Amino acid sequence: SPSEWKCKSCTVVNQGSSILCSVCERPRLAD
Amino acid sequence: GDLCSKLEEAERALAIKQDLIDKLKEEVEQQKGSLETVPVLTAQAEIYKADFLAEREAREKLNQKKEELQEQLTQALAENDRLKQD
Amino acid sequence: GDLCSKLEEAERALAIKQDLIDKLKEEVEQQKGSLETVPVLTAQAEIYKADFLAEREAREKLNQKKEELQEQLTQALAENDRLKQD
Repeated sequence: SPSEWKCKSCTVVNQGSSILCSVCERPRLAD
Repeated sequence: GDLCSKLEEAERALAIKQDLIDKLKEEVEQQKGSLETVPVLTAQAEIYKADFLAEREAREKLNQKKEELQEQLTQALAENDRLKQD
Repeated sequence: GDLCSKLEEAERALAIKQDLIDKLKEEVEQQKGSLETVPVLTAQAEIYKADFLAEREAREKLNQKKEELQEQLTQALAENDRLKQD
């Protein structure tokens, strides 16, 4: 999996290892 | 190891999200119950409004009748006085 | 491989649950908006009820007054007739 991912909702950049966004707790694949 | 911990985290997150879904569904149902009073209250307000308007119309008619009677009584009493004079 | 597919499946399930949570939250907010009319409707019904009761009381008083006037007029007209006889 990528080293990091950007939350589609609050645009925060999260660690690749995290399942939920560290700010809004939405999952990586959520729209 | 890394994959395992991510999978565990994902499953914990699934449980938390499901818990939130259950709570939200319960709130929606409770609100639906409260919303059922809206048409009842609307109908009640309409009925009281209609009753109020009907009563007010009846009172206005009655008031007119009372005025007429008052006028007739005044005339009859004046007639009385005149006749007594005579 | 197996762990990977399980993790992907868990993350897809999380996204679906999140979507449901978003929809439920939206429904709760919409219902909250509708529920705000409940106290307004309740107050409106109470006001119309109070107005209706006040009008009905006023009409009953007026009706009593009209009856009294009717009685007085009847007596005055009888007195008139008697005086005319005399």
